[in-house]
Amino acid sequence: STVVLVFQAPISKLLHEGDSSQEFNFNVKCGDRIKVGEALGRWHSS
Amino acid sequence: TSFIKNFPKPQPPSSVNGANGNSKGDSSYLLPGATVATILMLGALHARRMYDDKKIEKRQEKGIEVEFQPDVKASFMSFLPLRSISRCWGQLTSMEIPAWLRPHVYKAWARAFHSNLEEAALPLDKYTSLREFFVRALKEGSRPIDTDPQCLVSPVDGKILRFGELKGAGAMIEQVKGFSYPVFSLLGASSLLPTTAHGNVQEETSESIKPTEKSKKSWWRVSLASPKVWDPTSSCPKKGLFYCVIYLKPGDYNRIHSPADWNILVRRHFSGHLYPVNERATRTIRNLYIENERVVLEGVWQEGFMALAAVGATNIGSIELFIEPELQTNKPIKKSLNSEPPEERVYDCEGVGKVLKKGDELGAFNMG
Repeated sequence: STVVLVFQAPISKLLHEGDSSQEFNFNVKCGDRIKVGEALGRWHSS
Repeated sequence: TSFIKNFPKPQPPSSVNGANGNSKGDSSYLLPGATVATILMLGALHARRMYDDKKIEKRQEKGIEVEFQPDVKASFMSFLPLRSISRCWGQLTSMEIPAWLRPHVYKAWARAFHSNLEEAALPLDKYTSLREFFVRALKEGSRPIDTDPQCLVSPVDGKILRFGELKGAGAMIEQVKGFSYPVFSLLGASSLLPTTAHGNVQEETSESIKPTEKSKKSWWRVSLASPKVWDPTSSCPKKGLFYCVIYLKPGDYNRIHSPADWNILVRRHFSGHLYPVNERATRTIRNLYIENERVVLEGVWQEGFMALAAVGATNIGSIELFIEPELQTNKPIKKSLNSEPPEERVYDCEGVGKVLKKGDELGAFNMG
């Protein structure tokens, strides 16, 4: 069986706060084993 | 060697009927000969397949991507009654196993498919059938959920096959290098998926939807009514569309969890084929995920749209939803597959749908 996840996530610079940025990044590589609850990806704001 | 040792020696002709005696003797060799030939042939085919798979693994380790290669054997599978085979397999594995035999059967299964039995929530003899064992729950704390509010967690145990970003209208998901399929074919033509190229997605979701569309797409109201999680006036981060494909082996934990705090608003059930979905199948069977039986859940999370498609396979034909226990999949159908639109249900209880927290169980893949 297979699960396909499709989702929206932040990708680029904020419009109002100059140099701040948010971006979603996958934490995994193709071929990696992953378990329920482990992070697939994160985004950060600064 | 034992076969050769036990091979009966031909008797010399001793009478006029000797010729008949010889032909009788020859025919007695046919059965063991055919059996040995079949075993040798199956062994050779298995060895070749293992060699091919090993070769592909080595190429992947070197960073060389496998490409799509249509296969005659894969085409032949469309003529097999895979759905019936799947249901028979389900019935077979639902049979109650004697209590004394259960630990042996489940340990054998675990050895064959590399399952971790120490994580099982119950003692092995409590699972009455292989089917029940297959969808076993895990001990409390076996799968800690990442609590970072800015992360998306894996909904299943499995192997990452593909991931990436979807760009522009008519976005395609790559099945394997050299073959892709449209995301709308996977989720359904009536999907609420935002379609513009990234950069405009949020503008479309919050502003450009016409009033008539708003009444239909009530789930957008949820995202707009949740300033705590998505406030377009404060930061206006642009949104992109991403996808991730995760493959579950038969020995994996087979329950599905919520990847984030999520309001599920629509469920779609597509009846379809039940081709195998192993890695070999992904590179030989065209449109594998959009031909197979699947359940699609759509809704909103703090960053906008989210959909999860649970795709069945021959051995794991039915998908059970804990949030909708009455849903039945892999049923016998008379109409031709893929000709009917998906059966859809809107979970629109007061506009919020089914509310799930990150890590909550939402369904399971069942045998057959």
